[in-house]
Formats: sequence, structure tokens, C-alpha cells
Amino acid sequence: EASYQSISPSDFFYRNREIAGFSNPSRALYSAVRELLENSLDACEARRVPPDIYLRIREVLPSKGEEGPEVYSLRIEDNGTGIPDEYIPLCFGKVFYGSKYILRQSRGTFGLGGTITILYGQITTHKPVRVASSIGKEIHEYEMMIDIEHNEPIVLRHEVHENKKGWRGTIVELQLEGDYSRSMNKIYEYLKQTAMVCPYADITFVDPKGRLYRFERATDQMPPPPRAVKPHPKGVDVETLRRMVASTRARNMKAFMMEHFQGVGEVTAERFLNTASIDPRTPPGELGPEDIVKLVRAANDFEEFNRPDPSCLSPIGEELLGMGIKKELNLTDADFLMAVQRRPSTYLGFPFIVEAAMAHGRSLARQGFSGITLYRFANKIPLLFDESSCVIWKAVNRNINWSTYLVSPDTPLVVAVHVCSTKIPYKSVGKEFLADQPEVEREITNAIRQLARHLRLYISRSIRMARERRR
Amino acid sequence: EASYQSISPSDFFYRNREIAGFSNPSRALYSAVRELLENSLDACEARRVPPDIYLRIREVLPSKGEEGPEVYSLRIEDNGTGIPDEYIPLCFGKVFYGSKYILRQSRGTFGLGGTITILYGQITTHKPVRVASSIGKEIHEYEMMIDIEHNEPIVLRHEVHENKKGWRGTIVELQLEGDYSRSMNKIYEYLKQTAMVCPYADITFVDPKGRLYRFERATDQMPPPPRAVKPHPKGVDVETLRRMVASTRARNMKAFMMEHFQGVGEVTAERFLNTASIDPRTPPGELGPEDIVKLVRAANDFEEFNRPDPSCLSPIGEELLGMGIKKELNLTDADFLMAVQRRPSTYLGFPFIVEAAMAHGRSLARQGFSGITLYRFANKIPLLFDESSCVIWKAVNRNINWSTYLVSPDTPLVVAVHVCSTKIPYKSVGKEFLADQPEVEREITNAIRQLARHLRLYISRSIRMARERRR
Ligand SMILES: Nc1ncnc2c1ncn2[C@@H]1O[C@H](COP(=O)(O)OP(=O)(O)OP(=O)(O)O)[C@@H](O)[C@H]1O
Ligand SMILES: Nc1ncnc2c1ncn2[C@@H]1O[C@H](COP(=O)(O)OP(=O)(O)OP(=O)(O)O)[C@@H](O)[C@H]1O
Ligand SMILES: [Mg+2]
Ligand SMILES: [Mg+2]
Repeated sequence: EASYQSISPSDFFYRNREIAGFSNPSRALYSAVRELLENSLDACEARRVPPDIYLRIREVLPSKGEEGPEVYSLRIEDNGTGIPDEYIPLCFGKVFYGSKYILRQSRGTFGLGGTITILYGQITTHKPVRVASSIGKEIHEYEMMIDIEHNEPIVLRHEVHENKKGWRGTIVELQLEGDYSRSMNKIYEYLKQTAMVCPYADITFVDPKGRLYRFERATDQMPPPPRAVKPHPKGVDVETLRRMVASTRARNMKAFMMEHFQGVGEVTAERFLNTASIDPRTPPGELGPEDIVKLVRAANDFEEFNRPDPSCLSPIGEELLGMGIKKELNLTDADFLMAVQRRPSTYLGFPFIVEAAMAHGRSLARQGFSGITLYRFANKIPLLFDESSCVIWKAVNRNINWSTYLVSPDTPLVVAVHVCSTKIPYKSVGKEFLADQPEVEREITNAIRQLARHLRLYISRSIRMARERRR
Repeated sequence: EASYQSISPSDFFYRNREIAGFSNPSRALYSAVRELLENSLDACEARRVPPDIYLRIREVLPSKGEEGPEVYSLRIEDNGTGIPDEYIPLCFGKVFYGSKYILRQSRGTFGLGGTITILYGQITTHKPVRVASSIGKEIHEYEMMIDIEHNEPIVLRHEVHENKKGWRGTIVELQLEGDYSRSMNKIYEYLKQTAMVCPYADITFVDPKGRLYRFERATDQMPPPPRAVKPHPKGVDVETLRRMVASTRARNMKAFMMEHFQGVGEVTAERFLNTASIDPRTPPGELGPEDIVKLVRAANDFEEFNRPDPSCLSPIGEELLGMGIKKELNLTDADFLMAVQRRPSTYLGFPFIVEAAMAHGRSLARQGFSGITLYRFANKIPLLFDESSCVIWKAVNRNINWSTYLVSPDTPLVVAVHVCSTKIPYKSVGKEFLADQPEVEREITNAIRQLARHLRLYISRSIRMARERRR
């Protein structure tokens, strides 16, 4: 006899938390750090201030011998936007809740990373999370847990403090089971690669052994922020269009097209509607289901829309990317270092930009680099796992004939690839690798070839100079 | 100014449907077929009858030239348990709803596959889905859509029909955008591999070109069905234990342990509670949060629990697996064919069984097989994508020194690996590849070595016989 039931989103990710990156204590500690750090960086960039981030992991319960679980206290503090007090419990206590469901590039996208982190801490320690935040006025401090069965926060304590120094930002402190010795390399690598693509961020990390790691900012200069944009007609489907039609105040379909989509002017709206055999004067409320389908099909075929507006994106920029890599890889001016930013492109109606950088030379050789070391980034998030499943790795390893660029299997070469988009083609909610979108793959491949041509000049010149020295 | 909102589970998978396998029309058509077929097979096995499944894909809208979308009507009919009428709309119209949230092996596990299939059809065609089902009494027919913003079904029509023939089963019919020419190979492969591990299933498939594919059953014999079991103490965490304590009627902790967990007798319960420093006579309601944490920690360390009960599993069986492979690969008795079922094992408190089979010989060579062809299965589901990300592929390609078994790079060799568990370590909700769980990897590796040793005998004998023939 089958018994039917529904479960809440938090219950789903509780039962399947490995899908979100919380598969075992060492991986969970890494995922907790990355989810919280990504939230803090998003908040600082939203506030347009260079991020100052303090991260501390402290042992709470020393492992008794080999078997006992290691419990850590994890604390992160940022100078970001803060969260308005009425939303604080929901932001951390509800899965599928957040401020990043809009059409603008940010690290966060799913509305679950922070909550799953809190959830994991709760189910391994039964301890509440403490969140303090201020948007500039008072400081609100919450002690809370998650009602996992109902996907709702449980507020245990809420205090309001005066904010004499006018602090603005967020502090999150939780306890969770982890395995620092197993995750420390990945955590350090994550912080270092974050510094590589955010050279304007200042990150301080104190680990359980009391060691202090400081990633100082190399500059105060930040990339221009992304702006929220309206959707592009190309990416629209029946559900999106149906919702727009249901909620629009536009009096006719021509005004509707111009109002709800980006880059649709009067002429384009008229031409498009005529292609779709819809009278531009039709009130939106009179569209039937078949009309909606007709419009979606016509939008996907229509070739005269403007290209998607890339102002919703915020790439790193060639200068900042080069600066970050030079600093984190200890390069000198004698090394080869070049960064390139491709022009905006699109896939499935979503704009994206590929940036890539390459570094090669004696500084790398001296640090033990040998062969290609690939750094992958998506919306400025370092991707550290599942490399061989990622389209970036596929492009680097299968689409490039490296020997034609004078690169041999032990040439010390760093390749960094950054994809930014309002919709990163993640293959799973764990944000570790990207799916094989053809347009994205093509842009990555072309970016690498562009850099590799310059690398070839450098290598052939080094070979030539080495020969001359030998004579 | 950040704007905070929550979205429903269906809205989440609408926006991120590529994570569930609905990334593009050809992949979506494949995913629709597999999700519906897996539901039908689960239902037939739950009813303990050999599955009779009719699958038909018909073109509805021929693509106009190269660009137009191709719309298909997809219909599947099974002789499974059927669905009680009051649950039909929820089963297909609500994400995170179903009958498979219990501790018993089945293909379905997340409560979303069927619903996302309906959702994808709806957002690409605006057409409702038709579901007819009977648990043996009347036949209930629904025409419905999904309210994606609220994760609720919208029933457009509900008719009750007399069931003169006493039919029992389910019919699902929907329209969706697809690309059959691009997905036909994968769809065919999926059906063929399903037949390999379910030789008791009879599957008829009519494709858009009107071609009929029939996978006849090789036997009526089915593996023993899995039984739902209580959780094992080893896998328990704070949240699970907290829920049990909150809802238990047991009068004391000793009765609680015996009542709620599998394989815990009186002596074990007493010993365990003493190890956890909890008085066995304590009423469960008196446990505080620290006691719950203490119990979870103690349960993970305690070594005297019985091994997890594998009666919640339903492996294929060596005989059926061999039968299915022989039939689908057209093997003869002269070929090498061997199947092995490992003893039950566990990871993280969940029981699992690895089964593997190997085939080699002239029949494979004649069909063009060359090198290792790997077939991967999880809970009898064929896994066709992301091979190199899967722990099964890792075991086959990195943990086995094939040359020592006389296997060379062009030896025609089929390796089939099946993992069954109440918790398959899927890395994503798309169910295509398994995470590197060490215990699972070890069992797969050992199963393959076990078969490879026998393969070596066969190959060395063939070599010897070939030499003798040459003299
Ligand atoms: N440090 C922070 N500063 C400001 N706002 C924050 C901070 N951390 C979380 N938030 C808010 O909480 C919301 C939920 O965070 P959460 O990490 O769960 O999801 P997300 O970041 O939106 O998406 P993702 O799951 O992809 O990370 C965010 O959208 C943001 O509005
Ligand atoms: N053909 C069918 N016969 C009987 N019951 C069915 C059938 N199809 C779906 N169901 C019921 O509908 C529920 C929901 O199906 P759905 O595919 O959405 O989720 P699931 O199979 O439980 O999990 P998963 O997402 O892993 O497939 C199932 O649990 C099952 O009870
Ligand atoms: Mg986040
Ligand atoms: Mg299913």
C-alpha cells in the first residue's frame, strides 16, 4: 500500500544534502566556507565597497582519537549591505528564499546556499546559528534554527543593539561537524583563487590552529556593478510570457513588448508582432493559450531583436584579472601574463562574457608548476571540484592543440577562465562544473586560442634568446 | 535596494530545469521518456507483475525547416499499481510529492521526475497533460496543468469511467518540445539497457517515424521485492533522531531504540544506551538537545549493532542479469558471460549491493564491439550520460590493471555494473552519475576483479586453443 506525502524544500535538501555539496564532514566544511563567503562578497559588491571579510574557524570539540567527529565554530563577518531585520530569519531559515532571483549577475542564484549551511550545522550539532546584521541603522541580532519539516525559521532570540559606529554588514556564526585537516587545502585554495579574481577584496582567515592568512587587496578599484535588466525576447518561454501577460498594465501588445522586454523599440515591436500574426493593438488580456505559444515560437525565430544587453553582467576586467593573477602567483614582469575579455555573447537568450588569462615563465617553474594548471571561475566563484566534468576543462584539454603553441606536457602554464552570466549553466546546485553549452564552449575555446597565440610568441622568443645565450 | 522573495519548488525547477535533465529539446525528450518509464517500472514491480509497457512518441508539429521547434506527443501506458484518484493531481502536479520517500529501494527517490516532465511539456506547448489511472476499481481520467508559481496542480477536467475489464495501471499523455533525431539513439539505448536489467519486462516502443521496437520479456521470473525497513542507528543524525523522539509513543529509551530502529534487541539497546551515558529507563520526552547529540555521536561510534538489513533492497540477481545481457547482446554459449552479486555492504548507514557482469567473445567482436563498453546502472536505472564523472567509470578505468587480465585496448569487452541502495549517491537530481563513496567504489572494484579473474581464464584458454589450431 503506497503512502503519499509531500516534503518541504528544506526536508528535500536535508535528505539529499550531498547534492548541495554537504556530502561528508570535510566537504561540508569547505561548502560552508564557500557559501558564506559568496554571500558576503555579493553583499559587498552590491554596496559597491571593497570587501573586508573576516573568516574564522575554531575547534569546539577536539576529536577524541580517530573516530570522534570534529566540531568547529565558523564565523564570517563582512562590510556588505546587511539584511533588513524582517528578512534575516527568512534568508537563513528558508530554502528557496533570497534577493538574487532577478536578472543580474551575482554569485548567489538558487536561494539555498546559506540556508543549507545553517541546516548542516544544525543537524550535526543541534546548535542554533547567530546572525547579526545592520543596513546602517540598528544592529539586529538573531539566534535561530530551521524548522526543516516546514522550511521555516525558528527565532529563538532577537535583540536590537545601538549602532554607534554606524557599522553596516553581516556576521554569521554557527557550529558544524567538519574535518579541517582534510579540507584545509581546498579552503586555502578557494580563498587564494577568490583573491585572484577579486583583487579589491581584503580577506583575513584564522584557522583552527590559530594560523592567520591574510589576502590583502591589491587595489580599491572595482568593476562596474551589474544592473538588473528586463528579459530578452529570445529566452522567453510559455510560462514566463504567460506570467507577464497576466500581470501587465500595458494596453496593447505593442506597448507590452516595449514595456516588458529589453531593447524592443516601437518599430521592432510592430514588426515582430506582425511576424507572429498578432495585431499590435490587441489588449494583452485577449491573448489565448495558442497566441502565447505563437509569440514564443516567433520570438525564438525572429532575428531582428537587439543583441542581449550585457549591462546585467559584471566581468572582472582584463586589468584586474591580470593584477589578481600576478599577485597570487608571485609573477614578475619577466613572465608571460596576459588577460583577455571576449565581447558579450548569448546562449538561450542569456548574455554571457568569457574572460581568460594565461601565465607562464620562470616564476611558475620556480614554484613547482609543471604542465597546465587550470583555474575555473563562474560569476567570480572559484570552481575547485569535478574538473573533468566541466566544459572549461573540455575546451582546454580537447579543443586546443597545445603543441602548435609550443606548449609541451611539462611546460609550466597557468590558464584561468572566467564565465559570467545571468544564468551560469551549472550542472548541479553544488556549483562546481558547467554544462557543455555550445556557445559557451566556443567562446572559451576562442579566448584560449587568442591567448595561446601570444604565448607562442613569448615562448619562441625565450627559445631564441636561450639559444643565443648558449653561443 | 534588494528585493526579497521566496519561490516555490516548481518555480525553482522551472528556472533551473537543466539541473533536472531538461536542458535542451533533445535532452528533454530523453529525460521525459526515462522519468515516465522509471515511474511505470516502479509501479509494476510494486504490484509484483511483469511489466507490460507501451511507449509511443508521435510528431504533432513537423518542424518548419531547420529552425522550428518539433513538438511531440508522448504517451506511456503501464500495468502497474495505478494511483488512487485523490492523489493523481498531486503526483503529477506537485514537486517534492510522491510515494517513494520511504526506506525501500525504488527507481524514484526525489518526488519530482514526473512533475518536471509535465512542467517541461507545459512550458513548451501550453498543453495540459492527460493522466488515466486505476487501482482496480473505476478508471479516473484527469486533464491537468501545473500552477508553477505555487507548486500545485490545476485540474481542468476529471472524468470517472467504468472499468469493465478490471484494468489496473496508469496512462500518461503529454505534448512537449523535443528533437527526436538527436535523442533517438539515447532513447533506444536507454530502452535496450532497461531490458538488459529487467528481462522480465515487456516494452513496446513506437517512434515518430512509425517504427516499432519490441523488447520482449525473456522470463516471467522477477527478483524478490524490497520491503520497507526502519532506519539503522548508524545513519541517524540529530534531525532524524529529534523527529523520532518528538513523535514516539515508547515509554522509555530502551523501548524507543528497539521500536524505531532495525536490528536493535534488548541487550543491544541497553548496552548502547549505557555507552551513550543515557539511562535506559529515561522517558524519551525528557531528552534534551545535548542528549540527542550524545546519542547520535554514540550511535556512529558503537560497533555492536547488527549489520544493516538488506531486505529493503532488490538486486537483479546473477541469473536474471546474465539472462538480460545475453539476450540484449546476442551472446552465444561460446562467449564468456558471467555475473556476480556481492554481499550486502553499507555506506553512511545505508545498505547497498553491487552486482556486475562481464561479456566477451566472438559475438561481441562480430557486432563491432572493441575495447571496454561500460554499462552503468543504479537501482535498475541505466545511466547514459556523464560517464567520466561517475565512480563506476573511475573504478573500471583507474582501479583495474586490465593488462594483467589479458585485456588489451581493443579487446571486445562489455562490463555492466549495478549499484542498488536505499540511497544511491547521485551527484545531481538528474540521476546520471554517482559520487565517489569509498565503500561503494571498493565494492565495484572488487566485483570487477572477481569477474576479471574468470575472464582471464577464458582468454588464456582461447589463446591456447588458437595456438593449437594453428599447428
Ligand atoms: N552576508 C550577507 N549579506 C547580505 N545578505 C545576505 C548575506 N548572506 C545571505 N544574504 C541574503 O540571504 C539570501 C539567501 O542566501 P542564500 O545563500 O541562501 O541564497 P542565495 O545567495 O540567494 O543563492 P545561492 O543558493 O546560489 O547561494 C541572499 O539572497 C541574500 O539576500
Ligand atoms: N506510472 C505510475 N504508476 C503509479 N504511480 C505513479 C506513476 N507515475 C508516478 N506515480 C506516482 O507519482 C509519484 C511522483 O512521481 P515522480 O516521478 O514525480 O517522483 P518519484 O518517482 O517519487 O521520484 P523521482 O523524482 O526520483 O522520479 C510517485 O512517487 C508515484 O507514487
Ligand atoms: Mg548564497
Ligand atoms: Mg519518478
